[in-house]
Amino acid sequence: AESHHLQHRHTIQVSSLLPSSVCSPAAQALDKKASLPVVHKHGPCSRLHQDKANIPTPAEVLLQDEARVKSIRSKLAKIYPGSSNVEETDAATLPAKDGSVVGSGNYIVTVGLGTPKKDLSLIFDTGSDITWTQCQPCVRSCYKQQDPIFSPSQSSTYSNISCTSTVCNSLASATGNSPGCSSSTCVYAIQYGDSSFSVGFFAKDTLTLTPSDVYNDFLFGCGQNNRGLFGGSAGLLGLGRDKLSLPSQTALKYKKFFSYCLPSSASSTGFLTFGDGGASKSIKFTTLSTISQGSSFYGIDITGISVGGQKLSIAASVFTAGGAIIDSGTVISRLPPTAYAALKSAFRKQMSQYPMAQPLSILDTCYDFSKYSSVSFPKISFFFSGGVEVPIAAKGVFYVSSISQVCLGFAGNSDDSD
Amino acid sequence: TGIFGNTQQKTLQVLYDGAAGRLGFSTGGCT
Repeated sequence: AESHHLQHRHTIQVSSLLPSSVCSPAAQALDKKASLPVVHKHGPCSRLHQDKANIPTPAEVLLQDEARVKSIRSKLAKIYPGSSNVEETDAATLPAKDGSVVGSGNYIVTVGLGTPKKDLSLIFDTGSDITWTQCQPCVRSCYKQQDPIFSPSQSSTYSNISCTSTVCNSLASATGNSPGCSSSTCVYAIQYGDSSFSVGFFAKDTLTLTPSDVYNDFLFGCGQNNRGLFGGSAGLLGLGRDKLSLPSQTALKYKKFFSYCLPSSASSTGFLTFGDGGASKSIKFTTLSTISQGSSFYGIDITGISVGGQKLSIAASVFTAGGAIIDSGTVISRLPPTAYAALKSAFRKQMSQYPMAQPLSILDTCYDFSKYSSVSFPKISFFFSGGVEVPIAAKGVFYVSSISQVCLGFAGNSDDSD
Repeated sequence: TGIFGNTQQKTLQVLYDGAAGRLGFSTGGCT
């Protein structure tokens, strides 16, 4: 019985819950083709880490995460008005100074743009489509970024897209806004739920992922008016399903195939690989579904959850009512309230030996581990359609504010039909 | 809509096969 008990629990050193101040690279796939290191935006492995003054607190990260989730809901509601109870004003009134829809718990990769290439640290985002970066001369406004701002005039391969081009019209689905036109040049505009935005010229230039993976005529937004903190990054790398996303634009070469690993902590590294070079043999597949209200999202079918080796009793309809997506930019998983209640209850029951701590923003199940050198906690698995079980890593169970406030890293939606 | 967020994706290899309409997971993806 003891062996069975241990098999379904993680035991870790409490000190390992906090990231180190020194970068310890851990990625393995970098020797493979078209593979880029992934780092946490504010960790010691990031070039943006120098901007320490702007690192948000854990509570601020959660606030920004709520902004992102509200923005996703707003986007779905906007496409099919009336299909949801989302109050768009709720999302629209969030302060832009809190960041942007891209939130704060995000991961960045460095790519090259232009000829000669200029390195840009971009947030990679499976929840949006268009890739954009801030551009000189920043006609209206640019926020502070760590890399030098991209200058089209210094790239021999840069060109603007004409208003009459068919790809100009593709912006409507990729951004949710009809394109504009300025001096015959196509103008894109993308606005997020918290009022942050990027507006500029729709353009094409050479995108360099690795020295051997160079993609010509990559369509992107050359931002002349950008607002939002974006954590010092140079913009956003859109990995959604729309035809203007990076996977779609490079489909001939990479067959819409990419993979990533997000590092265990902000002081470690992961990778983002395009093409099938980085696929593990032990990989288990589930079907990607389409969210009718938002076809650019990657829909997934969650079928169940287990805690400590025991599958929770949750009716299948609880998961199917609202559907689900996978998103690299949302920090905390959101579950139907019925499912979250079952998860929380089972988790708390199996953590009864530890003192609880104050809730942290949207997280209501927190523990004080300050008197422990090591802790053990139940393993959590998610089940997806096709019978795929995905064990959540030990580092994926908690969201850590401090050792005295370590919270179960899941939250409930307000309604099962969300 | 439920969301499978990035905290829970840590150290997993997450593979998007858009052409085949499938999503793959593998544990221990970063090391």
